[in-house]
Amino acid sequence: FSTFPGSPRWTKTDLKYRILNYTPDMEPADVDEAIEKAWNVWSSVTPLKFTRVYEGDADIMISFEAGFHGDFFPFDGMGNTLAHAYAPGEGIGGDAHFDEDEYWTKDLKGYNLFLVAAHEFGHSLGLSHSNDFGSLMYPSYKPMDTRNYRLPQDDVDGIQTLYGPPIS
Amino acid sequence: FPLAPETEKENEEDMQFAKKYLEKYYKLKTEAEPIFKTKNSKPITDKIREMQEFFGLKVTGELDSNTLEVMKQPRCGIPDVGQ
Repeated sequence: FSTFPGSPRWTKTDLKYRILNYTPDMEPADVDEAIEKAWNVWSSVTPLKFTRVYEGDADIMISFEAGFHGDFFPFDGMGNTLAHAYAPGEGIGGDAHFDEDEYWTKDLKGYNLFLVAAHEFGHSLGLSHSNDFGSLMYPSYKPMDTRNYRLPQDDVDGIQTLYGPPIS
Repeated sequence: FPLAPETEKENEEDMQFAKKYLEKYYKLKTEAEPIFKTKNSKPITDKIREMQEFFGLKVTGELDSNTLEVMKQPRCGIPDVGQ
C-alpha cells in the first residue's frame, strides 16, 4: 500500500458525505446502496464513521461528471479513466468523481459502482495506489463477485496506518 | 503505395497512446526538458520502466504487448506516483 505524499488524513472520525447527483444508468436506490456499502468497507476496519447529508457542505462530495468538469482533470469518455478522488483536505479534498460516460451497474454487466467507489473512497481517506495486484487500491479495475466482499489485508494495513483499528 | 506500412502506423499510434498514459499517470514530461539532462537520459524509457516495475511486469523499458495491455485496462485516474 502507499499513502499520498505527506500522508494527509482526516483529523476527525465522523465524516459527512453527500451524493450530488445520480447516474441515469442505475436506479438511485441502487446508487445509494453501492455508495453506502463502499463506505462500510472502510468503516468496518477503522474508527471512522460516515454519515450521509442531503444538503449543504459535506467533507466528501460525490458526483457523476463527464469530460471537463471544472477540476483540471477532465474525464476521457468511455473506458480508460473510470473515476478519480482527492486526498483528504478542505474544499475539493476528499471529493470523488465518477465518469458519467461509463456504464455503471450494480452487478458486473458494466462497471460495478461499489467496486470503483470503494477504491475511490480509499483515496478520499488518504490511500494512494498499491502495487499489490490483489488489493482494492490497485489502480486497474478488476470485476469480481461483490457478495460478502472482504477488504484485502494490504488495504487494511494501509488504512490502519492512517486511522488505527476500530475502537471496540 | 501507402506512405507507411500498417504495422508502423499501429506502432506510432501505440507510442502516442503510451506517451499520453505516461504523462497522465507517471508524470512524463514531454515539454520543457530539464537543463541538466544527462547524455543517456531517455524519459519515456525510464517512465515505462517505472510503470512496469509498479505493475510487476518484466522491466524492459520497451513498449511490449504486456505493457500496452496493462495501459489499456480501465483504471482509476489518480497517478500511481507521488506528486
